Amino acid sequence: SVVQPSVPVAAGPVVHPCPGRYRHFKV
Amino acid sequence: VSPPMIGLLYREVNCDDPESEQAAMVAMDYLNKNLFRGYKHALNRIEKVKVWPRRPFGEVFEMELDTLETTCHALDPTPAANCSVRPLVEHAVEGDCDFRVLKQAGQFTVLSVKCDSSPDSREDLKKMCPDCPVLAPLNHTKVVHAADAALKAFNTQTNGSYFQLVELTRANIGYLSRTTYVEFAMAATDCAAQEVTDPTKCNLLAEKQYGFCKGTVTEIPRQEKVSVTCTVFPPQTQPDNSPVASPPPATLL
Repeated sequence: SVVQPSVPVAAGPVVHPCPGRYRHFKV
Repeated sequence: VSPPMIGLLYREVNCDDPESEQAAMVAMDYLNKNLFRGYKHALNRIEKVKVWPRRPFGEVFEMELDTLETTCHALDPTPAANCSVRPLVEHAVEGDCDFRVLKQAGQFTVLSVKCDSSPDSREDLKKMCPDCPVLAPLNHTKVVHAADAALKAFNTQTNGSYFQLVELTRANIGYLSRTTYVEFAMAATDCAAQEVTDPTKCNLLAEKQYGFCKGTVTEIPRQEKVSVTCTVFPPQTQPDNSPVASPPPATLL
């Protein structure tokens, strides 16, 4: 078996697919 | 219990994905072109998107959109894109809309729409702006009187057609209940404003002409001061006869 050596993983941006951005303001 | 595999039928799309935004724009355009009362709305946020496959071709975008009321009345011919969103200090009104939009051969078509609208809470408005007047009930005696007085003032000053009230759309009662502000839509009749004796005998013109007014009635000792500003729109065909993105029929609730 081949084992991947431990590689530090950079924390990526958290993806929030929904809901989307406010175009005006939050009510 | 849900049928097995049902969760795998649709694909999720990022709410800010260009494809979602394109579908939302078509949906908002459809909504505003088919409104006949209240105010035009602007897209505020795409809340949720599910894309379902459609047989034999295409996909259906099931979308939840948050909208905000603009300052343009539904009968105002100004394109919705040019209408300002009503600011929070004027007691904003938001809409929650469920749309089904078909995408076929790269074209989006609205299949159905259902919207509910509600004003921002009084508490939130007062927290942000303690002196801002909140929306008043449209059947409030002062509100109804203010609209009648403002319309009467307009008809007294005009040399054209006599205008009838179409709908009262917005009102607030200001400081110490002395000032009442109203917004309303009106329509031209076949009577001349300066000659009308019995307004109940006046009929709306075949070629509809609408207007939109903002009026204020201020109570001063033993009398009242009325001011009104109206915009009369060019004659137009009725909104329900206006051309709509094809193909019909979509459901509009």
